Amino acid sequence: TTHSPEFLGLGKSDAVPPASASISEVIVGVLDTGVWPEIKSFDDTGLGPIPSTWKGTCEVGKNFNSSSCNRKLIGAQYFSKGYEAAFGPIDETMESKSPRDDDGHGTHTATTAAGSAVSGASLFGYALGTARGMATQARVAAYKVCWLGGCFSSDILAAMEKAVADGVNVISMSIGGGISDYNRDTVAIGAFRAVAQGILVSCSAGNGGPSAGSLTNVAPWITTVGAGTLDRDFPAYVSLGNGKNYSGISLYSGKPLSDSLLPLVYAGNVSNSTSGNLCMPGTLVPSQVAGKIVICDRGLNSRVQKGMVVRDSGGLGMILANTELYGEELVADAHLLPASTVGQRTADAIKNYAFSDPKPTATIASGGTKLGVEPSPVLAAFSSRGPNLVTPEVLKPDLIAPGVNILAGWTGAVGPTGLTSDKRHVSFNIISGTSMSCPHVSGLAALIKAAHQDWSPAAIKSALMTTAYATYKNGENILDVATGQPSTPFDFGAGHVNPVAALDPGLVYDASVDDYINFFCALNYSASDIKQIANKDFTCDSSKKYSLGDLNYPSFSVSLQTASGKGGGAGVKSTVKYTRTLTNVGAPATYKLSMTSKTPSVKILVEPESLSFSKEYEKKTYTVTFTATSMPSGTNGFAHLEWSDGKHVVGSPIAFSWT
Amino acid sequence: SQQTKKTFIVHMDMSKMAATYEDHFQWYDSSLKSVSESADMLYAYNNIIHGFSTRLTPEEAELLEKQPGILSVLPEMIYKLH
Repeated sequence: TTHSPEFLGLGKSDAVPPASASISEVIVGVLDTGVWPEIKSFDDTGLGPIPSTWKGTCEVGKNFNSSSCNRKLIGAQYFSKGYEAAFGPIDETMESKSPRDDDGHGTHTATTAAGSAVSGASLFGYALGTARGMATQARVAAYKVCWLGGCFSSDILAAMEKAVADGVNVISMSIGGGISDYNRDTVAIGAFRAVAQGILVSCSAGNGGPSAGSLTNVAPWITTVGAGTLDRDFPAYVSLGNGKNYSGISLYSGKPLSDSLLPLVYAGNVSNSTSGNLCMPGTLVPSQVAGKIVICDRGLNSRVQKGMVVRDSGGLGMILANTELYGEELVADAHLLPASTVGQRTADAIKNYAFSDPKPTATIASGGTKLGVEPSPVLAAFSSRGPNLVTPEVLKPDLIAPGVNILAGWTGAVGPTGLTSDKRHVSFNIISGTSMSCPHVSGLAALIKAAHQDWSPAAIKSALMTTAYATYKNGENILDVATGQPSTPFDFGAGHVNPVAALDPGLVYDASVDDYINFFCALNYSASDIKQIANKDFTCDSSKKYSLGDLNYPSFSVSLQTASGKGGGAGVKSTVKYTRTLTNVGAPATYKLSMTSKTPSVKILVEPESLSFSKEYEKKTYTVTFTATSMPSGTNGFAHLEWSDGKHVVGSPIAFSWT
Repeated sequence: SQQTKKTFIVHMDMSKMAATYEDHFQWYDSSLKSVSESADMLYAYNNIIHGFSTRLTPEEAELLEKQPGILSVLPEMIYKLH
C-alpha cells in the first residue's frame, strides 16, 4: 500500500521495528482468491533463504508453475473440491484452476499484508508513492479458497488445515459468512485450532455497516478488524450551472470533460423503471441520457457498473449520489467515464438544483490525490458494527485499521473495476472494504510476532488492542462517517491500530486454550460442543461458577438487565464483576489505574488501583465491579479503563448495554 | 438423487475410533459407507479437526449424525469476500 505505512507511523525515526532477519522468518498465510505472482510486490530481492520451518508447496496448475513462487511468495495452493462438488467442474475459460488470482482481491490482500516495496506505484497516477506491505520482509503463502461462486467452508477448512501444517505464523482471512454458534462455525473452529498452535488469525469484521449487530467472525480467539479511512482523498469537483461547486471523489483517468457545462439529469427521471434512480443495467432511456451528466443513487448494483450503464446509454458523466445509508462516506472507484461520488448532503443539494432549475447543467473535474485530510481516521460507514450477537459479553470488532481507498497489488486478469468490459490492466488498484483493513492488521501482527517470537496470538492481539487509539488530539472519539457523529466501541472496538506502540505495549492480556474452555463452560457448552471446537475432552465442573466476564479479554462488554428483566425493577441495581490478569512484557514498573466514564448510571470499582511488576512475564490480577442502575432496554453506555506506568498506556474500552 | 445431495463437513471424535481400524481414514470411510455406498470424500481433515467432507442427502446426513463417534455433521456454508 502507499501511504498507510506513513499514516500508521511506520518508518518514522522513532519507530522501533524488529530486526529484518526476524521479520523474514515470519510467514503470513492469506486465504483468498489466490495470487498474481508476476507483480513487483512479490519481488524477492534481498530476501534470504525460505524459513526452514516452511513445509508448504507451490502448486502447479493452469498458468501457474513452481517457478511462480520465490523467496517472497513461498507458497501457493488452491482448494476447489467443495466448490466443484456444488457447482460442477471449474470452467477454465472463466477462472484458473490453480492458485492464480483471476479476481484481484487476493493479490490486494496478500500485498497489503506483506508485499515487497515498489517505488512509483499508483493507479493511473492516483495515490502515487512507494507501495509496501505492512511486514515488507515477511513471507507470503497464498491459499486460494474463493472462486466465482464464493468461498466454500469445506475448501476453507482444508486450506486452514494446510496452512497450519505448512507452518504459517499468521492467517489472514478477508472473508465472512453468517453468524452461528462457535461449534457450528467452520472458520471459528479452524481459527481455534490455529490459535491453539500459536498462529494468529486475523479476519475482516464485515461490510454490513452502519447497521448495528452486523459483525461476522466474532469468536474471541479471532482478531476481528473493522475499517477506517486514511488522511487521503481523491477529489473530483462538481460545478453546477448555478455557480455552486462541490467536492466528491473519483479515480477516473480518461479524457476529461470540457470546462463547458453539460445538461444534468436525475436517473430516476430518465428511466422507465421504478428503480431507474439506481442506474441498473437496461433501465436508462438512451435518448434522454445522451450527451448529459446523470445523477445515479448509490445502492444495489456496483458503483462502477452504474457508470458503465450511464456510458453505454450515451451519458457523458455521472454523479454518484450517496443516500442516507452511506452518509458522507466517499469510496473511490476507477470509473469508466468522468464521475464524482458525493456525500448525502452534497447529493441532496445537487438534486435540489436538478429538480428546481428548468435547464440544470454541470461539469466534473478531477483533483488528483490530496493528502492531510482531516479529521482522520474516520470510521467507514460500511464497517460492520457491534454488538456481538453471538456473545454480547465479548466486545467486537477488536479494532479498526485502514480500509478505505487502499492501493495495493492487483491481478493482470481483470481491470481495476472488475467489470468484464474494463480492458485496462494495472499492477495496483485502489479498493475499499474490511477486506483491506484485515491484512493491514495481519501484517502488523507479523511485525509483532517477529519482535516477540514467544508471544501467544492472544498476547499479540492484546498489544494491538490496548495500544489502539479511539480519540483525536482534541479528545473527541473517532467520527463515524455514516452519521458525522462520534463513534463508539461498538463501532471501533479498542480503536485504531497504532503499530509503533503495539511493539512495546508494556502489559498484555494473555489467554490460553484453557481460558477459552472456561469461556465455553460459561456459555453452558456441552462436552461434545467443546470437543468440536477445542478437540479436547473436557467436562465443565458443575460445582464451579464460570463467568463470561472472566475471559481474559483486552476489552470489556457488560450486558445489563433492564427493569423488566430478571431480578430487575425500577431503581434496582445489578452488580457484575469481571476479572482480568495482566502480564508484564516490559521492564519492572508500577502501573496506576485511570478510569473515564460517560455512563453515570454505572459505578465502576477497580481493585487494586495499582499494579507493581518486578520482573518480566509476572502476572497480576485485578477485578472490576460494575454496579448499574436499571435503564431502558436498548440503552448503551461507554467507559474507558487505562493502566499506565508513565511510559506505556494499556487501554481497554468498556461497553454497557441494557437488554 | 445427485441433485438432492449437499456437502457436509463431518467432524469425528478420534477417541471413539475402534482399535480394529488400521488408521483413521479407514474409520472415516467405514462411517461414510455405512450411510452411503456412493458417497466419496472431498477432503479428509486431520490438523484442524478429525473428519472429512462429503456429499450426502439430508437423510444420509441425519443418519450419519446418529452414528457413534460422530461429533457433528455441518452443512456447507458459502462465505463471501469482504
